[in-house]
Amino acid sequence: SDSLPIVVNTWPFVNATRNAFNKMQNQGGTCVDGVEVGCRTCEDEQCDGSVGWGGHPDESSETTLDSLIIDAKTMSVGAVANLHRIKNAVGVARAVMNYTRHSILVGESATKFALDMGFEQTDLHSNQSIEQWKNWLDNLSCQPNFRRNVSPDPSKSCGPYTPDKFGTTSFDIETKKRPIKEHD
Amino acid sequence: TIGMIALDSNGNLAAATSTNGLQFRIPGRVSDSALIGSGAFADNEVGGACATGDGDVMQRFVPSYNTVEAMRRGSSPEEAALDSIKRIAKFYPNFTGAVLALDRNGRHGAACNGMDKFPYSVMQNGWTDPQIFEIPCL
Repeated sequence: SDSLPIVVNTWPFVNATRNAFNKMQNQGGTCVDGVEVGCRTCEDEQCDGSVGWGGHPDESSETTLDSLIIDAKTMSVGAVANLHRIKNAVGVARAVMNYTRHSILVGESATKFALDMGFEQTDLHSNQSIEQWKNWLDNLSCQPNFRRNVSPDPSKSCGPYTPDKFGTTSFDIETKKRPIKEHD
Repeated sequence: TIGMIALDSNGNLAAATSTNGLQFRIPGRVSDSALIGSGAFADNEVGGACATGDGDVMQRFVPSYNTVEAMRRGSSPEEAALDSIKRIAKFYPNFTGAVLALDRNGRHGAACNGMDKFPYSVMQNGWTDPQIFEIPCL
Protein backbone atom coordinates (compact mmCIF):
# COMPACT_ATOMS: atom_id res chain seq x y z
CA SER A 1 0.00 0.00 0.00
CA ASP A 2 1.15 3.54 -0.77
CA SER A 3 0.08 4.60 2.73
CA LEU A 4 2.76 2.51 4.44
CA PRO A 5 4.32 2.95 6.87
CA ILE A 6 1.40 4.03 9.03
CA VAL A 7 1.02 4.71 12.74
CA VAL A 8 -2.24 5.12 14.64
CA ASN A 9 -2.71 5.81 18.34
CA THR A 10 -5.47 6.53 20.80
CA TRP A 11 -6.18 10.18 21.66
CA PRO A 12 -4.68 13.25 19.95
CA PHE A 13 -1.11 12.63 21.09
CA VAL A 14 0.47 13.84 17.85
CA ASN A 15 4.08 14.08 19.02
CA ALA A 16 3.95 10.39 19.88
CA THR A 17 2.51 9.62 16.45
CA ARG A 18 5.09 11.76 14.67
CA ASN A 19 8.05 10.32 16.57
CA ALA A 20 6.92 6.74 15.98
CA PHE A 21 6.48 7.40 12.26
CA ASN A 22 9.83 9.16 11.94
CA LYS A 23 11.56 6.30 13.70
CA MET A 24 10.31 3.92 11.01
CA GLN A 25 10.41 6.21 7.97
CA ASN A 26 13.56 8.24 8.51
CA GLN A 27 15.71 6.43 11.05
CA GLY A 28 15.56 2.86 9.81
CA GLY A 29 13.63 1.61 12.81
CA THR A 30 11.31 -1.37 12.84
CA CYS A 31 7.62 -1.13 13.69
CA VAL A 32 8.54 -2.35 17.19
CA ASP A 33 11.04 0.49 17.49
CA GLY A 34 8.31 2.84 16.29
CA VAL A 35 5.71 1.94 18.90
CA GLU A 36 8.35 1.98 21.63
CA VAL A 37 9.47 5.48 20.68
CA GLY A 38 5.87 6.64 20.39
CA CYS A 39 4.87 5.41 23.83
CA ARG A 40 8.14 6.68 25.31
CA THR A 41 7.31 10.12 23.91
CA CYS A 42 4.06 10.13 25.83
CA GLU A 43 5.74 8.90 29.00
CA ASP A 44 8.19 11.80 28.78
CA GLU A 45 5.47 14.34 27.93
CA GLN A 46 3.07 12.90 30.54
CA CYS A 47 0.36 12.90 27.87
CA ASP A 48 -2.89 14.33 29.32
CA GLY A 49 -1.75 13.19 32.76
CA SER A 50 -2.71 9.59 32.03
CA VAL A 51 0.72 8.44 30.83
CA GLY A 52 4.04 8.48 32.61
CA TRP A 53 5.27 9.69 35.97
CA GLY A 54 3.61 12.20 38.24
CA GLY A 55 -0.03 11.44 37.41
CA HIS A 56 -2.96 9.42 38.70
CA PRO A 57 -1.71 8.48 42.17
CA ASP A 58 -3.11 5.39 43.84
CA GLU A 59 -4.69 5.26 47.31
CA SER A 60 -1.27 5.51 48.90
CA SER A 61 -0.22 8.49 46.70
CA GLU A 62 2.15 6.52 44.50
CA THR A 63 2.18 6.62 40.70
CA THR A 64 2.84 3.21 39.17
CA LEU A 65 3.05 2.35 35.49
CA ASP A 66 1.77 -0.40 33.18
CA SER A 67 2.97 -1.09 29.66
CA LEU A 68 2.81 -3.71 26.91
CA ILE A 69 4.65 -4.21 23.63
CA ILE A 70 3.87 -6.76 20.91
CA ASP A 71 5.92 -7.80 17.88
CA ALA A 72 3.31 -9.37 15.61
CA LYS A 73 5.93 -10.75 13.22
CA THR A 74 7.23 -13.18 15.84
CA MET A 75 4.40 -12.95 18.42
CA SER A 76 6.99 -11.83 20.94
CA VAL A 77 5.50 -9.95 23.88
CA GLY A 78 6.78 -8.05 26.89
CA ALA A 79 4.76 -6.32 29.57
CA VAL A 80 5.10 -4.76 32.99
CA ALA A 81 2.42 -3.87 35.49
CA ASN A 82 2.36 -2.01 38.78
CA LEU A 83 5.92 -0.86 38.02
CA HIS A 84 7.36 1.29 40.79
CA ARG A 85 9.96 4.07 40.54
CA ILE A 86 10.92 3.58 36.88
CA LYS A 87 9.86 6.23 34.36
CA ASN A 88 10.44 4.32 31.14
CA ALA A 89 7.75 1.65 31.43
CA VAL A 90 7.60 0.78 27.73
CA GLY A 91 11.37 0.38 27.76
CA VAL A 92 11.08 -2.12 30.59
CA ALA A 93 8.30 -3.93 28.71
CA ARG A 94 10.60 -4.21 25.73
CA ALA A 95 13.37 -5.48 28.00
CA VAL A 96 10.98 -8.19 29.24
CA MET A 97 10.44 -9.12 25.59
CA ASN A 98 14.11 -8.98 24.64
CA TYR A 99 15.79 -10.47 27.69
CA THR A 100 13.33 -13.01 29.12
CA ARG A 101 11.10 -15.87 28.01
CA HIS A 102 8.23 -14.46 30.10
CA SER A 103 5.38 -12.23 28.97
CA ILE A 104 4.72 -10.01 31.99
CA LEU A 105 6.48 -8.97 35.19
CA VAL A 106 4.74 -7.05 37.97
CA GLY A 107 5.33 -4.94 41.05
CA GLU A 108 8.54 -4.57 42.98
CA SER A 109 9.95 -7.63 41.22
CA ALA A 110 9.51 -5.84 37.89
CA THR A 111 11.38 -2.86 39.33
CA LYS A 112 14.23 -5.12 40.43
CA PHE A 113 14.35 -6.60 36.93
CA ALA A 114 14.44 -3.10 35.45
CA LEU A 115 17.32 -2.08 37.71
CA ASP A 116 19.23 -5.20 36.73
CA MET A 117 18.67 -4.28 33.07
CA GLY A 118 20.19 -0.84 33.64
CA PHE A 119 17.12 1.36 34.05
CA GLU A 120 17.34 4.29 36.43
CA GLN A 121 15.31 4.36 39.64
CA THR A 122 13.54 7.64 40.41
CA ASP A 123 10.61 9.02 42.39
CA LEU A 124 7.42 9.13 40.29
CA HIS A 125 5.60 11.63 42.51
CA SER A 126 5.03 15.14 41.17
CA ASN A 127 3.89 18.23 43.05
CA GLN A 128 0.57 17.90 41.24
CA SER A 129 0.06 14.24 42.15
CA ILE A 130 0.86 14.96 45.79
CA GLU A 131 -1.64 17.84 45.83
CA GLN A 132 -4.31 15.71 44.14
CA TRP A 133 -3.82 12.94 46.64
CA LYS A 134 -3.88 15.26 49.67
CA ASN A 135 -7.09 16.87 48.44
CA TRP A 136 -8.68 13.44 47.88
CA LEU A 137 -7.65 12.28 51.33
CA ASP A 138 -8.29 15.37 53.43
CA ASN A 139 -11.07 17.28 51.66
CA LEU A 140 -12.96 14.62 49.74
CA SER A 141 -12.96 11.79 52.34
CA CYS A 142 -11.30 9.49 49.79
CA GLN A 143 -14.04 9.96 47.15
CA PRO A 144 -14.27 8.41 44.65
CA ASN A 145 -12.65 5.07 45.33
CA PHE A 146 -12.88 1.48 44.10
CA ARG A 147 -14.00 -0.30 47.27
CA ARG A 148 -17.33 -2.05 47.83
CA ASN A 149 -18.98 -4.32 50.39
CA VAL A 150 -16.57 -3.15 53.09
CA SER A 151 -16.74 -1.34 56.40
CA PRO A 152 -16.64 1.61 57.02
CA ASP A 153 -18.93 2.68 54.17
CA PRO A 154 -16.50 3.41 51.32
CA SER A 155 -18.89 5.93 49.75
CA LYS A 156 -18.42 8.15 52.78
CA SER A 157 -15.21 7.22 54.55
CA CYS A 158 -11.56 6.50 54.11
CA GLY A 159 -10.08 3.16 55.18
CA PRO A 160 -8.61 1.02 56.43
CA TYR A 161 -11.43 -1.21 55.30
CA THR A 162 -12.52 -4.68 56.34
CA PRO A 163 -15.16 -6.95 54.74
CA ASP A 164 -18.68 -5.82 55.66
CA LYS A 165 -19.98 -8.50 58.02
CA PHE A 166 -23.51 -7.15 58.12
CA GLY A 167 -24.20 -6.20 54.51
CA THR A 168 -24.98 -8.31 51.51
CA THR A 169 -22.32 -8.73 48.86
CA SER A 170 -23.63 -6.87 45.83
CA PHE A 171 -22.12 -6.72 42.36
CA ASP A 172 -23.84 -3.84 40.62
CA ILE A 173 -23.04 -3.35 36.95
CA GLU A 174 -23.20 0.42 37.06
CA THR A 175 -19.90 2.08 36.29
CA LYS A 176 -19.17 5.52 37.65
CA LYS A 177 -18.59 8.31 35.17
CA ARG A 178 -15.00 9.42 35.40
CA PRO A 179 -13.26 12.52 34.05
CA ILE A 180 -12.52 12.25 30.34
CA LYS A 181 -8.75 12.32 30.90
CA GLU A 182 -8.88 9.55 33.48
CA HIS A 183 -8.54 6.39 31.45
CA ASP A 184 -6.41 3.31 31.09
CA THR B 1 -3.19 5.93 28.33
CA ILE B 2 -1.67 5.68 24.95
CA GLY B 3 -2.30 2.66 22.75
CA MET B 4 -0.40 2.56 19.46
CA ILE B 5 -0.27 0.33 16.38
CA ALA B 6 2.38 0.58 13.67
CA LEU B 7 2.50 -1.10 10.26
CA ASP B 8 5.78 -0.83 8.37
CA SER B 9 6.52 -0.92 4.65
CA ASN B 10 7.23 -4.65 4.81
CA GLY B 11 3.79 -5.41 6.22
CA ASN B 12 5.00 -6.05 9.75
CA LEU B 13 2.86 -4.95 12.67
CA ALA B 14 3.61 -3.94 16.24
CA ALA B 15 1.48 -2.57 19.04
CA ALA B 16 2.20 -1.02 22.41
CA THR B 17 0.53 0.69 25.35
CA SER B 18 1.61 2.80 28.30
CA THR B 19 -0.43 4.15 31.21
CA ASN B 20 -0.34 5.31 34.80
CA GLY B 21 -3.77 3.80 35.42
CA LEU B 22 -6.84 5.17 37.15
CA GLN B 23 -6.64 7.72 39.93
CA PHE B 24 -6.91 6.51 43.52
CA ARG B 25 -6.95 2.86 42.53
CA ILE B 26 -6.24 0.22 45.13
CA PRO B 27 -2.47 -0.42 45.25
CA GLY B 28 -1.61 -3.52 43.26
CA ARG B 29 -4.32 -3.00 40.67
CA VAL B 30 -3.32 -3.88 37.10
CA SER B 31 -4.85 -2.05 34.14
CA ASP B 32 -5.97 -3.59 30.87
CA SER B 33 -3.08 -1.80 29.18
CA ALA B 34 -0.59 -4.37 30.42
CA LEU B 35 -2.62 -7.36 29.30
CA ILE B 36 -2.17 -8.88 25.86
CA GLY B 37 -5.45 -9.18 24.00
CA SER B 38 -7.02 -6.59 26.23
CA GLY B 39 -4.92 -3.41 26.01
CA ALA B 40 -3.57 -4.36 22.61
CA PHE B 41 -3.23 -7.24 20.18
CA ALA B 42 -1.74 -7.68 16.73
CA ASP B 43 -1.41 -10.40 14.12
CA ASN B 44 0.66 -9.83 10.99
CA GLU B 45 -1.86 -11.74 8.88
CA VAL B 46 -4.80 -9.57 9.95
CA GLY B 47 -4.07 -6.31 11.74
CA GLY B 48 -3.86 -4.82 15.20
CA ALA B 49 -6.06 -3.20 17.81
CA CYS B 50 -5.69 -1.32 21.05
CA ALA B 51 -8.12 -0.18 23.74
CA THR B 52 -8.48 2.73 26.13
CA GLY B 53 -10.94 3.62 28.86
CA ASP B 54 -12.15 1.97 32.06
CA GLY B 55 -9.71 -0.90 32.15
CA ASP B 56 -11.38 -2.74 35.02
CA VAL B 57 -14.42 -3.25 32.82
CA MET B 58 -12.71 -3.55 29.45
CA GLN B 59 -10.20 -6.25 30.39
CA ARG B 60 -13.10 -8.62 31.12
CA PHE B 61 -13.96 -8.69 27.41
CA VAL B 62 -10.47 -8.91 25.86
CA PRO B 63 -11.55 -6.30 23.28
CA SER B 64 -8.33 -5.98 21.29
CA TYR B 65 -8.16 -9.71 20.61
CA ASN B 66 -11.86 -9.74 19.75
CA THR B 67 -11.36 -6.87 17.31
CA VAL B 68 -8.50 -8.58 15.50
CA GLU B 69 -10.50 -11.79 15.28
CA ALA B 70 -13.47 -9.89 13.86
CA MET B 71 -11.19 -8.43 11.18
CA ARG B 72 -9.91 -11.95 10.47
CA ARG B 73 -13.51 -12.93 9.75
CA GLY B 74 -13.83 -10.08 7.25
CA SER B 75 -15.04 -7.08 9.21
CA SER B 76 -13.62 -3.65 8.51
CA PRO B 77 -11.57 -2.06 11.31
CA GLU B 78 -14.52 0.16 12.25
CA GLU B 79 -16.99 -2.73 12.28
CA ALA B 80 -14.61 -4.89 14.26
CA ALA B 81 -14.01 -2.21 16.90
CA LEU B 82 -17.74 -1.60 17.14
CA ASP B 83 -18.38 -5.29 17.74
CA SER B 84 -16.03 -5.18 20.73
CA ILE B 85 -17.57 -2.01 22.13
CA LYS B 86 -21.08 -3.41 21.79
CA ARG B 87 -20.14 -6.60 23.64
CA ILE B 88 -19.00 -4.51 26.61
CA ALA B 89 -21.93 -2.07 26.46
CA LYS B 90 -24.37 -4.98 26.60
CA PHE B 91 -23.28 -5.56 30.20
CA TYR B 92 -22.00 -2.10 31.10
CA PRO B 93 -24.04 0.42 29.09
CA ASN B 94 -22.44 3.41 30.77
CA PHE B 95 -18.81 2.35 30.52
CA THR B 96 -16.28 4.78 29.08
CA GLY B 97 -13.92 3.40 26.49
CA ALA B 98 -12.77 3.11 22.91
CA VAL B 99 -11.16 0.55 20.63
CA LEU B 100 -8.89 1.52 17.74
CA ALA B 101 -8.06 -0.88 14.90
CA LEU B 102 -5.66 -0.99 11.95
CA ASP B 103 -5.77 -3.73 9.35
CA ARG B 104 -2.83 -5.15 7.40
CA ASN B 105 -3.74 -2.96 4.40
CA GLY B 106 -3.43 0.25 6.38
CA ARG B 107 -7.15 0.89 6.87
CA HIS B 108 -8.08 2.19 10.30
CA GLY B 109 -11.25 2.68 12.31
CA ALA B 110 -12.51 3.02 15.85
CA ALA B 111 -15.57 2.79 18.05
CA CYS B 112 -16.34 4.19 21.49
CA ASN B 113 -18.90 4.45 24.30
CA GLY B 114 -19.57 6.81 27.17
CA MET B 115 -18.12 9.91 25.53
CA ASP B 116 -19.47 12.33 22.92
CA LYS B 117 -16.61 11.58 20.58
CA PHE B 118 -13.26 9.84 20.52
CA PRO B 119 -10.20 11.40 18.87
CA TYR B 120 -7.30 9.36 17.54
CA SER B 121 -4.13 10.28 15.72
CA VAL B 122 -2.81 8.96 12.39
CA MET B 123 0.42 9.47 10.44
CA GLN B 124 1.15 7.72 7.16
CA ASN B 125 3.47 7.80 4.20
CA GLY B 126 3.12 11.00 2.16
CA TRP B 127 1.78 13.15 4.96
CA THR B 128 3.82 15.95 6.51
CA ASP B 129 2.02 15.88 9.85
CA PRO B 130 -0.24 13.58 11.87
CA GLN B 131 -3.99 14.06 11.48
CA ILE B 132 -6.62 13.78 14.17
CA PHE B 133 -9.72 11.74 13.39
CA GLU B 134 -12.79 12.11 15.60
CA ILE B 135 -15.60 9.60 15.68
CA PRO B 136 -18.96 9.88 17.43
CA CYS B 137 -19.57 7.36 20.21
CA LEU B 138 -22.55 5.08 20.87
